[in-house]
Amino acid sequence: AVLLALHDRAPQLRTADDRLAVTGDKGYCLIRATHGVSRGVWYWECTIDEQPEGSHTRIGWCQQLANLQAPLGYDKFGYSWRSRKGTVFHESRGKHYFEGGFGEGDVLGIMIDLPEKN
Amino acid sequence: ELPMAMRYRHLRETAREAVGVFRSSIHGRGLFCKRDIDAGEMVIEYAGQVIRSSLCDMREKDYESKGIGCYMFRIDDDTVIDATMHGNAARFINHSCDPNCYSRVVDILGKKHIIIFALRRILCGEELTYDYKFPIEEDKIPCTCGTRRCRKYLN
Amino acid sequence: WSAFAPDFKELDENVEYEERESEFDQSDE
Repeated sequence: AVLLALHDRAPQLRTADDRLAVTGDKGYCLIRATHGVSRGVWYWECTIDEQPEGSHTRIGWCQQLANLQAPLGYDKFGYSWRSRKGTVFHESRGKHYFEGGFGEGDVLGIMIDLPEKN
Repeated sequence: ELPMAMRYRHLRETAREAVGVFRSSIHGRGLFCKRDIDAGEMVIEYAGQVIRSSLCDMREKDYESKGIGCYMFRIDDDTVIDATMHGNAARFINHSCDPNCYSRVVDILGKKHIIIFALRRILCGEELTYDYKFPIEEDKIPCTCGTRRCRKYLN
Repeated sequence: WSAFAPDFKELDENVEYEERESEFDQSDE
């Protein structure tokens, strides 16, 4: 089963016992899943259970080397979608993507389309 | 012999009178003591902004671009004290290969502090120095401590 | 001595730095 990794995450993040939920505070950091993909079209879903005032998430896909102590999309190894204003990030550059953003109660679908070869 | 937390509280009252900044021969500015200090005494805390170490590179680049010297001290893998823009006189302590002080990360009531202690008895007016621990980097920085036991380079 | 660094703020003890939401962002939209 694909779960949230215990050994591939920023140590200050707290994962739920079923390893299907993660909570963090005081500064962006990153957790990866236990499984990755290398070709083809893949899609994963998540739900924003809680989003207290002033807190935000950046969700998406990243490679093994993405920095765990920075938000997803900080470096060239990750692509993220931010709950605030729905901005997408890659290499720390934000681009307008989705009006209004997302938040508590939303179900998000994150797709990646990789070439079949190489 | 007093508990660390009690010594730290006492330090908070006295550090300001005990040290001052002066034009140091080691490097531009330095810290000197305004009274005699006993061996093992707490001299001053290296106080500053507690930041996550993942912010260091960005800040260093930012300070460099503004021509500001970078005053940072690592507490542990995750945490750094950045005293460049928020700090106290301790940021001016120079390095020496033959120091009269040493630095220690001390846990005071659950919070980590960087404290500078006296290695030996230090007489009033002496410059305070400690043996910096530098990150290993490619380019070597010449050491200007001028002591007989100088290692010639800072890292 | 705090005149040595412009905009320098003198501290007696450590200050926890509160990161901004955009702390790591070079450009935000």
